[in-house]
Amino acid sequence: IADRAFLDEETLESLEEGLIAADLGVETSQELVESVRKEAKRFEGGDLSRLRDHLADRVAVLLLDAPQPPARPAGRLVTLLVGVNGVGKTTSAAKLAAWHQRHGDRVLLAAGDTFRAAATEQLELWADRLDIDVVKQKAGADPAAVVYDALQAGAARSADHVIVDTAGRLHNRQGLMAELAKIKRVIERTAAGWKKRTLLVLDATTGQNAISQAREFTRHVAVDGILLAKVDGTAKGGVTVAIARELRIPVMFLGVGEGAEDLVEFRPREFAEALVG
Amino acid sequence: GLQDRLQGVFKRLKGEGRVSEEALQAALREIRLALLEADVNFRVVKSFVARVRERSIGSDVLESLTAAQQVVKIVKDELVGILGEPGGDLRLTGHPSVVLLCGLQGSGKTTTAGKLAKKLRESGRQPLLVAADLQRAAAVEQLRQVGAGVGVPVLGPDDGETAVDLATRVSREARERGYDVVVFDTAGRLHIDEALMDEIAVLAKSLDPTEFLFVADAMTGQDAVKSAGAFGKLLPLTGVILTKLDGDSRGGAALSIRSVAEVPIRFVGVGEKPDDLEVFDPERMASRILG
Ligand SMILES: Nc1nc2c(ncn2[C@@H]2O[C@H](COP(=O)(O)OP(=O)(O)OP(=O)(O)O)[C@@H](O)[C@H]2O)c(=O)[nH]1
Ligand SMILES: Nc1nc2c(ncn2[C@@H]2O[C@H](COP(=O)(O)OP(=O)(O)OP(=O)(O)O)[C@@H](O)[C@H]2O)c(=O)[nH]1
Ligand SMILES: [Mg+2]
Ligand SMILES: [Mg+2]
Repeated sequence: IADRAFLDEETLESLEEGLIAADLGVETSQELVESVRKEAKRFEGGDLSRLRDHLADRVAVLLLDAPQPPARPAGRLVTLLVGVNGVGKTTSAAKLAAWHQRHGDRVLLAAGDTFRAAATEQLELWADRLDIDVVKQKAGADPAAVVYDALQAGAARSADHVIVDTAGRLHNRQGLMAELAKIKRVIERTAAGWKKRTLLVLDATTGQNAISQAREFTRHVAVDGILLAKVDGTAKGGVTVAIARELRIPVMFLGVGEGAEDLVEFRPREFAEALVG
Repeated sequence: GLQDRLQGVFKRLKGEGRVSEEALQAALREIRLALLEADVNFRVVKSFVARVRERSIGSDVLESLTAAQQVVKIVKDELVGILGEPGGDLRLTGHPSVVLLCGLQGSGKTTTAGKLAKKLRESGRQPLLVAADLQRAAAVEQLRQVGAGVGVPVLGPDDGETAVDLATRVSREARERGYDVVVFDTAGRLHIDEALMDEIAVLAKSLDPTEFLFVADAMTGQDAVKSAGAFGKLLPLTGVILTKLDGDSRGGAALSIRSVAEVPIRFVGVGEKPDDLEVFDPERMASRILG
């Protein structure tokens, strides 16, 4: 919006378009621009970067509507990674394992995708590179059984953290969602004394369908946080603002590349600034 | 759906017989909203709505008692017009013909390679799958298993071979061994990764594919114009395959991609199994986008 320093309709419209372009969605974008319009007088004749800052503040407020739990809670932890196909769950499982390992945790990986071609091999390769144990079974095994084994092994080997990878599944497949709910029940029964969290992995390139994904997944397995992958691309992942607003689910981590180190903790203000651009 | 929303608008604002400029503006806003909610890129929406406006004003549609219905028909026709022809068979000329796949990370290339190979085998061809993703953990193994599942042999890289070396070797070996189609799977890549975009451009030069297909995820949002636009600009694409249409995303990315990549959508992925590939149907896609 160049160097225009006053809030005419055209400036407000291009502000809204900028937010829509970042995948915040029409409703959230309109709401944000309305909140800026109300304060229009404050910015008349001022410089545009102040307006951008103000907008970033308002985006951050929406994100903080979903309070962030600690990235590394104290005590023993089980993390369940869920999400639709191809978003980055397996790679994120490896990155999360590496991240916790760097923080001194003893990590165990569970190869809970027993369905897709070479899913277990993929996780095994990562585990090997990171020198982390992985619990697996033959292809076609019941994923709940793998998870059960992994939790038993985790307890026996004094692991601090068990990270469970699962098969990609579309949220409109009832049978697959039921399978996931069963995996979660196994975790709750078997890891009774452990802290537990379910992270929904979302692809930053995904549009408004991410809201539908978050809604459905949390309905079946109560999602505690989002791991937003592929933020190193050009997509900004603004749909997470709408998700924070509507479902109060916070983003906890960002995937910023394909390597084991490419995982960072979510910083709402920083993210908001990147969205507003 | 959209028709009900437009009925509401026209009922409220139609006045005595003629649809006012105000009603038309309100209707166009509803159309814009519907398309943005469906993830069509906002610039594509802008020019689309402008065209719908032209057509609505230019006709006597707005005077009609069924104005809402007629405007929806204009919108649908315009959508189908942009989405293009129904997909058809793969173009296979060359000995062997090469079908090269490309796309962003996780879009469904490896799975789609298996689907295409199965389709080719069932149509009487001798396909060969080539595992040219040397980057992703267990990518070659994944394609080997996919190939085994559809009864199509898979050629993988030798130790130390680059994707381009492999391409050179494949063209020769495929011919020698009597394969008449080669389906080339490649690593997922970002359109902003210059080195990897160069790599696949070089690969395409060496293989001279008769089909160079961009495999894209149907749930992609506003970014679809950036990625598809870059791939279309930098590479000699011949078509697009849209995957994961068995989900519930509205699929507005189809319109964005078709608008910027300027190549037709040929097939759609509708599941994880080797049979889950359908020929692209623009009418069905238009209805889906409109919700
Ligand atoms: N650029 C980039 N690529 C990523 C990121 N995270 C994952 N990927 C890539 O995305 C692709 C898919 O990743 P996976 O980890 O296999 O995704 P998944 O969700 O486990 O896939 P399914 O198990 O098949 O559902 C791979 O090529 C990864 O390297 C990221 O943060 N940035
Ligand atoms: N439901 C559904 N899943 C699909 C479809 N196409 C692919 N998948 C799934 O999407 C995930 C990613 O597919 P891949 O074939 O590994 O994707 P890719 O593009 O090769 O990934 P990279 O090589 O890492 O870039 C897998 O879980 C596939 O089973 C589809 O049409 N529908
Ligand atoms: Mg996986
Ligand atoms: Mg692949």
